[in-house]
Amino acid sequence: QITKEQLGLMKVIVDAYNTHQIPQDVAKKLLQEQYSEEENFLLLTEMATSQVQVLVEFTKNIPGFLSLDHEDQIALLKGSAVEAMFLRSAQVFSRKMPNGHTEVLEERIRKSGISEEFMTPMFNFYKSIGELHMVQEEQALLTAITILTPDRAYVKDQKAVERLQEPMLDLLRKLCALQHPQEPQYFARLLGRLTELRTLNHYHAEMLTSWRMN
Amino acid sequence: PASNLGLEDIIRKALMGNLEE
Repeated sequence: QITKEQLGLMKVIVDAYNTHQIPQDVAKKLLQEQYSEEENFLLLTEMATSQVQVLVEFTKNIPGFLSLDHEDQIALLKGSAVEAMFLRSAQVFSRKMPNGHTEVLEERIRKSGISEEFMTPMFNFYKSIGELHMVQEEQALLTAITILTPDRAYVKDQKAVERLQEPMLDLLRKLCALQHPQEPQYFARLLGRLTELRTLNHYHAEMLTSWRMN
Repeated sequence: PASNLGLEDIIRKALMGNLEE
């Protein structure tokens, strides 16, 4: 059973998740027609920068985060920025978009100089996230859990991070049991997505390098 | 493009809360 305290925690996380979104004007640019490859590339870079800023604003609201060691805060954010970005953009692809928008987005990403080798794992991830039909609370909590990953590089006090992540994992487990009673494996499947996310980190780093070269 | 160094700058600046620059 979810305790009153956990309900409070969930509300804080979901409110922060909803409050801090990519600004409408930036997001709208993604849907405008006819961009050249260079413009697509610059647009995606602008989106990535905006997503990182949104991520930091969201993370500041995670109870206890700002009381962590300052450099550990940086290490956690740096270590999770790419994963949180893919997790967030996956929801854009899985939400019911007005007809044609998803195709325009996909087309834009395919025509931005990113090679097929990185595209496939990314769209596979979007598909596997879409199949889960996550509710907003699950998306917000999973993002917070991704950020509070204790074993990120350069994190000094891993125990302190664990103490923040644990209640989130417990809450997500209970939420999954409530939301998906007929799917006892649902929580495990969600955590499985986090493993898939980590592989995207590797692809993203290689993608940046190849972008720089062309 | 936002290089890795850029990523840390964006994070530090956002953490300090002065996004307007």
